[in-house]
Amino acid sequence: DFELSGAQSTYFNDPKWPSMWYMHCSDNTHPCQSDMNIEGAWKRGYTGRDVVVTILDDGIERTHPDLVKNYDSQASFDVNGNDFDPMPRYDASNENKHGTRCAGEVAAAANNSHCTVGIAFNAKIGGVRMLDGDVTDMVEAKSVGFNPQYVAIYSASWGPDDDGKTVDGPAPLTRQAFETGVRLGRRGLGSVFVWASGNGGRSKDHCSCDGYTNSIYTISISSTAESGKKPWYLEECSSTLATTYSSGESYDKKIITTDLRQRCTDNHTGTSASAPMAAGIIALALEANPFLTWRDVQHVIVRTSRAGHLSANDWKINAAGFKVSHLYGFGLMDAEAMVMEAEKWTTVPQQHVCVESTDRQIKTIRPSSAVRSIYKASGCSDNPNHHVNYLEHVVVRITITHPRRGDLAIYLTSPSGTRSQLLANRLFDHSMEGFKNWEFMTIHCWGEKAAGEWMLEVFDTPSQLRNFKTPGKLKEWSLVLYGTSIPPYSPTNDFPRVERVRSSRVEDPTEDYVTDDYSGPCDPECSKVGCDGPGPDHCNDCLHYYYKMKNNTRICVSSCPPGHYHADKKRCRKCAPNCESCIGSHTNQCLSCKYGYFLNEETSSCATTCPDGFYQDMNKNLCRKCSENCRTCTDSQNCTECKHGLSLHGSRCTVTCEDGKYYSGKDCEPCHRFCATCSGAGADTCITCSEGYFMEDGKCVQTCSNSYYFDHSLESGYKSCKRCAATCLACSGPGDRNCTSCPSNYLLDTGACILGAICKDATEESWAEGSFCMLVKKNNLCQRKVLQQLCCKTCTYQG
Amino acid sequence: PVCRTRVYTNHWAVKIAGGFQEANRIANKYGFINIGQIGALKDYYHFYHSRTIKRSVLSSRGTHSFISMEPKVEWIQQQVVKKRIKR
Repeated sequence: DFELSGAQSTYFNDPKWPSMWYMHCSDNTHPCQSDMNIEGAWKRGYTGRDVVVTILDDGIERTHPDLVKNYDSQASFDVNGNDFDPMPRYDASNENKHGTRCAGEVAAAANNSHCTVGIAFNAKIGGVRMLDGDVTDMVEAKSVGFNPQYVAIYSASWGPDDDGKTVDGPAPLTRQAFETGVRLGRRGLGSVFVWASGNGGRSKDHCSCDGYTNSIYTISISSTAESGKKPWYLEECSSTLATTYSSGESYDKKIITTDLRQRCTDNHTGTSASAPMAAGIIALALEANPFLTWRDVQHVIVRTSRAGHLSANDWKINAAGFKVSHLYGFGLMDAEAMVMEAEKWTTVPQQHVCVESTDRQIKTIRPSSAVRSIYKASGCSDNPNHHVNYLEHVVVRITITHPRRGDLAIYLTSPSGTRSQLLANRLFDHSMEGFKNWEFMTIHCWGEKAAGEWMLEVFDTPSQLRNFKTPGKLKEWSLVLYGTSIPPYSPTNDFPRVERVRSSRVEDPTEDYVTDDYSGPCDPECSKVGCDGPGPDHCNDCLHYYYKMKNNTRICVSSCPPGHYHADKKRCRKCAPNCESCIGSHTNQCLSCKYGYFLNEETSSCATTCPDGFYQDMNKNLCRKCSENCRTCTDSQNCTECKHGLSLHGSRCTVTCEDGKYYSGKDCEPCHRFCATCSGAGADTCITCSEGYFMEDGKCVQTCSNSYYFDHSLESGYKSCKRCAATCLACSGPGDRNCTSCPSNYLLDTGACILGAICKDATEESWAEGSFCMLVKKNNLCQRKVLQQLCCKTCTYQG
Repeated sequence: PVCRTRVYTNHWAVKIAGGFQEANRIANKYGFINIGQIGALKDYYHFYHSRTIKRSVLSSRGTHSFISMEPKVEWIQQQVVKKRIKR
């Protein structure tokens, strides 16, 4: 593993590293305009170690030199083929390169002299092959719900068509898989889903029409070009949470990553380049604090992303002090700020969901006008289990009928006056389906108060001639408010919200959490004794187990985290450094090993290499025993070296016998008398022949058989009988000019066998021998090959 | 208006209470193969029927459809192909 430290600028020997502008400043004479502070996070010691990321896409080239080190088979599956190998299907157009490209951005190995460097270059990377076949609700549900206790981050860079006329989202199974993932995944901390926001800039698409990126469970990531300008493909959207770099115009610098067939590319572009970058940055934050919940991750992003030099004409500061835009969400992600925030993060209070159903009065939407509906929300203040005071996501569930869906634009204004556009006009959307209970989402009100007047506005702007006799109708809408009843941030989480200054890397002095009068809910892992704050580190006593962090903080957990074992008195103690699970802290008490180490089942210890007599089982991270006679082997059947006194025959080790004998399985037995050396009892098992015998087709003979000739050449170390050319019946040497006799219907002519049919025909022709052929001979025309063949008998006849 | 045709596959998602054995029993009874649980979704199973059309614009109607009348089948859905685009 490659470690970074100190204030020096980073250098890797990977050939593309100098061109990876989005990871480091190439020009040290001037400060960077703005970057994602990846190096800053690395220098704090975070490289994604022990964080598992999987790419939901068309497969992953697990043999790629930049991916093989970090590839994790437990984070990988082939949903299309229903097996465990997610290798992409190769075709001439390299159609299935996408997943491999995304994977490299997250976890390409560093300093291996090959291609590129991943943002989390020590993270484990897997791939779920699910786009190379029929995609169904079930395929998607299997993918987003794959191994949720093992995989921490799922990165998806796909979705419904961005053609500007599609409205589609997760069907019931996938919705449920998302919900189950955030509720139960990662041992209850929640799976983290990263999603590429839409690519439909040129088709005037709007990412609110993509129910995946628009979901509260996904972290929707958009892109900015190096210049900070909007790339041509980018969609605007109120559900976009944050931004990373991607390729832009032809003159902008490009994103470099791994490519199919063990290559690298600088052609990766679109929001597909951005989402895995975000996944990599989140992996760094999860290494800094593995106990961040799925909501903590979103909160940390909201608080650390910054507008920087990103240009948009709609940047605004909401009532909670967060700067936000429809193009970039809360702005460019900042890896160093995220790991710093993660290190000291206190879990946000429990999420409340408040559904506010507005009046169901149907309102007609007149062409070229707007419908406004105002609803006074209480934030469910009368219900403590649903009370939302501080907002996170806001969802508006709408049913609208309309003769042309693309003519609609929808806005929502919060009680604090933050106006976000839930839907823009879509030039190509001619659908008459309207929206049926479609959920629009905005993050623009994050941190604001929920109670007060919310205003929904629906605009109808006819883009072409339409039948105005059937106007659109706003049938119903409801507000789903997500958030907390108490302030989400403890004082330890507090720092200036608007626009972090890049150079201010000094941590704020952390304060103790002052909670003498805390009366809020306790973490579910606290026992009945109570707590002095909302997190699992505020319990007065734990329900199940606890472990201590470096700063001596005690964290309550339902089961011990990886690398720990259940010790006495509810305490999780650390395993030996190389163990992933164990029964004690000694090096010989491991049950499984960390990635890169192999468990020796005999000694219960973990090592990077297996001793002699064992081989590495890469799938199970085990050192398994070779078969009895092997000194080293590649698997249980294939010896590569033998124990003393044995010799390797193929892949098996057997007893070595002296010349003239072979090993029969019990003892060394003499070879057949024709053989000098042999592999068995018969004359046909000779390896070399005895004196006076010659090798002929694998057996030793005294004289060469018919159709064989004696070869003096010693070409293979000994004299042998070789088969005559196919045209000869017998021969005296190689080739078709050494025949000594011919098959029937062939005539021997100066060592060659010639088909005799022409000659026979000539003798049977009406031209008698005495007429035509005699003339040929008399005139010395037999030298001519054609006539010689035609009159062969006459020409060869003496006299 | 765009006319979108649904394409039905010969795969089903089924919710069955009673565990894997019960799901297998019901699958066998109606000629399905139980491929296994759907991801982490408890009681949801992936059923496959090799004797129905692999892709069809009509939903499948045969004796196997009576599976929905089994008391332990809480929910069943023939899977439909979705268009998904890499970004």
